Formats: sequence, C-alpha cells, structure tokens
Amino acid sequence: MNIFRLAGDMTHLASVLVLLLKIHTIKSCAGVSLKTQELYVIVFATRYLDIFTSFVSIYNSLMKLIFLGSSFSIVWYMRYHKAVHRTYDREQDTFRHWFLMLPCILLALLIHEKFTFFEVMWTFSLYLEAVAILPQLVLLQRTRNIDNLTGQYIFLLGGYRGFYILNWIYRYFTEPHYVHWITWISGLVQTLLYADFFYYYFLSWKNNKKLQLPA
Amino acid sequence: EDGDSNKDEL
Repeated sequence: MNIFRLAGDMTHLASVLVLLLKIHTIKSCAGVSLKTQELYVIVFATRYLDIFTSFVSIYNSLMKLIFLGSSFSIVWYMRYHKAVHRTYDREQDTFRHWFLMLPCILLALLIHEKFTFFEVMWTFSLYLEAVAILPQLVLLQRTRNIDNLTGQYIFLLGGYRGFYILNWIYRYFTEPHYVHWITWISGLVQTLLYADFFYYYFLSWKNNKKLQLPA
Repeated sequence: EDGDSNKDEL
C-alpha cells in the first residue's frame, strides 16, 4: 500500500459517501444518472468476485464490502424508494448503457492477462469502469447546471482514478516487474473522460459561480 | 504485495 493508492481509495470512498449522503438526507437523486449507478454495481460485482476466495487484507475486504454495499443501496434508493425515485428524471437519463457493456465484454474476451473466468470478468470490470461515467456526463450536458453534491460526487469519482495513476507510476518504479498495461490504459482513459468536467468544475470554483456545462 | 499481481488493488 502506498500513499497514492490510499488517497485514491479514500477519495473513492468519499465520492460514494457524498452521493449516499445526498440521496439519504435530502431524499433527492436529481441530476444523478441511475444508468451510471447500475453500471457501477456491475463493475463492483464483477471486480470483487474473488472476495470470498482470495484474502488480501482486512482493509481490502472491508473496502470491497463498502463499495458493493454502497453501490447496491444507491441503486435500490433510486429504483424503489418512493420519495427518491420521484426525483429521478427518467426522460433525460436515456443513455443505452447496456450497449456500453457489450464492447467491454468483447474487449475483455480479446484482451486480458490470462484467459480464466475470474481474469476475464475482472478485465471486463476494468473496461466497464472506464466508461461507466458516460451516462452521468451525458445527463449533466442535458440538465446543464448541477447541484453542488452531484458536482462533488463526480469530481471525487474522477479524482480517485487520478490518484491510482500516481499509484501505478510509484509501483512501477518501486516493484520489479510490476507491469499492467490493461489496468494502466483503462485507468488513463477513465481519467481523461473526466477531463472536460474537471475543466468546467475548476472554472466554476475559480469564478465562484454555479457549475454550468456548455450546451 | 508481490510485484506481478495487481489484484491487491480495489
């Protein structure tokens, strides 16, 4: 474990807590894409298949349970909690996210480190996580301005992968033959997808005005 | 963590 990875995990944890806080306290999921949340449930479900078979550390297992639990409960809230479900704008959140999964599963079947069920599922979850934010970013473009909590959620979610990139660089230089191109490239793509959001988020923070995304 | 695995990451 290194400081970059810990910072990444804490930033990731903060992002899901901010979203849960928003949904649980003000009972609203306005501006949040259910499609992205559903994709994250699939990302964690396929990423942590080995949660009961391979034990790395208490920390590792605890964080996996937190990410699985939080992503499932966010989807549950948005789908089945009456008050929250009412604030979900279904008309705008229309990204065909199942079409995102198909290329990811095909790519995972083609490009992976080992052709085993676990490895292909794990690789699929990496590719899917890289694009999982797209429905959310599309929704933001449509609804234009976003509330602070949703903005913070996306900012933290994008930031965590940025910390992971620093972690990969650190591990590359400190651990012999630590080379994982698949992880590095999908992580880089994921972070780049947030780039324009980061730009407008920073602008709104600098000018201290509400976050407005261009049409 | 041994270098050649990254399954220790979340």
